[in-house]
Amino acid sequence: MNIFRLAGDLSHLLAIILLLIKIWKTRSCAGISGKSQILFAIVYITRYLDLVTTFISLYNTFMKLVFISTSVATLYLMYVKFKATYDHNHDSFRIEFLLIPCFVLALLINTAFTVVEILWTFSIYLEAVAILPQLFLVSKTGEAESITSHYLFALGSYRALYLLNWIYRYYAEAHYDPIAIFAGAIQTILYCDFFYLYITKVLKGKKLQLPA
Amino acid sequence: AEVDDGHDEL
Repeated sequence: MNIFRLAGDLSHLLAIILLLIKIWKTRSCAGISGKSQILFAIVYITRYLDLVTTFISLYNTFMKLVFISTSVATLYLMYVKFKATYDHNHDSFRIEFLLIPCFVLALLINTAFTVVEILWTFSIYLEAVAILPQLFLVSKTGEAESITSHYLFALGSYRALYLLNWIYRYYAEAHYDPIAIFAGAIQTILYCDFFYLYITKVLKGKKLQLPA
Repeated sequence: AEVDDGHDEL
């Protein structure tokens, strides 16, 4: 554990809490992509299968349980409790176009051809692109509420901080995982355009509105 | 603590 890794995990946790607060307080999931949330739930469930096979630390187990349960809770709020507010007309991204290539890539490029390892690799590839339906939704509606912007910023920062963690670990521990680093770099790059808009607009008190 | 088998990151 180093400061970048801890900050990354906390940023990830903050993102999830912000999203739940937004949905709960506004009693609405307008502007949130259910497709991205489905993908994130798949990411956590397929990645954390090792919960039952490998014990790493109490912190690790606790965080995994938090990520799985909050992603399921988010889906419940979106698809059951506040279903009427779900913006399904704009949330039209076809997730099979992400799921299938990620799965094929995990079958081809992985570190061990076992069920748990392939699903872990699949989850890493899928996480890299899981935000695309959300970014697609924002681009379709042309705007995002400020709390949704904060959510996206915290969620994007998390993998960017992990990149710093991986650089640190490479030098300090000679530890590196090429699959995670490659996917994490792609994931962070996908947020760059959003980061730019967030810093130039939302932090100056303006609403995130895309140029027409 | 780091582990050789398994993934210690989230």
